Amino acid sequence: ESSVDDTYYALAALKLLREEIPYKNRTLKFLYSKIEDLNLHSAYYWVNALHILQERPQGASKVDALSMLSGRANKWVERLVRSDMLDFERVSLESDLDRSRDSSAEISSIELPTQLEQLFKTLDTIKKLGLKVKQPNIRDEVIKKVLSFLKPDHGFGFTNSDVPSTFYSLTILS
Amino acid sequence: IPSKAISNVVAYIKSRQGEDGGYL
Repeated sequence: ESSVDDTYYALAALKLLREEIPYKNRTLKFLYSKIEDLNLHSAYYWVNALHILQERPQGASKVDALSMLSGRANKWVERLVRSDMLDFERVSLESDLDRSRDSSAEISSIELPTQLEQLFKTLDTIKKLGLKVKQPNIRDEVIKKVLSFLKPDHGFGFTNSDVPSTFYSLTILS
Repeated sequence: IPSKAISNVVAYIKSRQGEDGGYL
């Protein structure tokens, strides 16, 4: 079954190769058919796929969709910055890493989206939609949250610093 | 990347497009 993520990567690859996008209108229709199902992760790919198609969500039939996505994105930011869900996710991530260290070193290389990656993707989605975060003072909280990931070696990360996390942090802070 | 390889990759990506217009 077609997915929003795969559609973004296919469009990005075609763009990279300077190929014309085939059946563009059909792809747009597909993307709009998925708007009800978007989550924090897929919304990022949805907006970027539209970006490649040089299409901004607008027009009478798309206003509701845009408004719904805006509302959801704002909730995601709030959850990422304020909610206890983060602690739950952190605990679950740590226990996964502990388990993988005990059983096999190979499994420990499994990639999980970090809070910084999720925050970066959500804020990027909001920016590309041409929206602003609605909650007052959230900007200060986002900055405080990101700075909490600063490590003594001057990189950013969850347990230890890493380059992708440092990139996400710098992009959010800039 | 050799041009032959590029055209093959393009064909591959295009083959991944479903009837619904999305890719899988």
